[in-house]
Amino acid sequence: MNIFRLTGDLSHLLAIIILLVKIWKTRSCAGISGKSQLLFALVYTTRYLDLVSTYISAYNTFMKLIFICASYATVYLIYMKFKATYDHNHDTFRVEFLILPSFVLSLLINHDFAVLEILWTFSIYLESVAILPQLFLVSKTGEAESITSHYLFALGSYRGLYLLNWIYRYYAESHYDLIAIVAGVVQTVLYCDFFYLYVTKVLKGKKLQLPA
Amino acid sequence: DKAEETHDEL
Repeated sequence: MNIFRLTGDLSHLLAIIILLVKIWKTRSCAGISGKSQLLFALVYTTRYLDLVSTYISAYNTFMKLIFICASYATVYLIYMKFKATYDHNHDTFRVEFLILPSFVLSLLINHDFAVLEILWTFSIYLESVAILPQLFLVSKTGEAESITSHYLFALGSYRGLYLLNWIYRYYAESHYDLIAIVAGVVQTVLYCDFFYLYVTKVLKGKKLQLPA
Repeated sequence: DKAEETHDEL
């Protein structure tokens, strides 16, 4: 565990909490892509199947359980409890275009052709693009609430911090995982445009609005 | 490629 990984994990946790609290407090999931949240639930489920086979640490187990439970809770709030507020007219990204290529790629490029390993690889590939429906929704409506922007910033920062973690581990532990690194770079790059808008607008107290 | 036996990251 190094400082980059810890802050990355905490940033990830913060993102999930921000989203849950926002939906709960406002009793609304307007502006949130249910499809991205479904993809994240799929990501955590397929990645953390090793909970039953491999013990790493209490911290690791605890965080995995939190991520899985929180993602299912979010999906429940969007599709069941606050369904009436869900923006399904704008949430029209075709998720099969993300799920199928991720799955095929995980069959082709993986560390080991074993069920758990392929599902882990699939989750890494899918996570890298899972935010696209959310970014698509923001681009369709042309704006995002500040709290949604904070959520996206925390979520995007997490993989960016993991990039620093991977650089650190490469030098400190001679450890690297090319699949995670390449997918992590892709994931972080997808947020760049958003990061720019976040710094130039949201941090200056303005609403995140895209140019018409 | 130097993949670990287990994936210790989240």
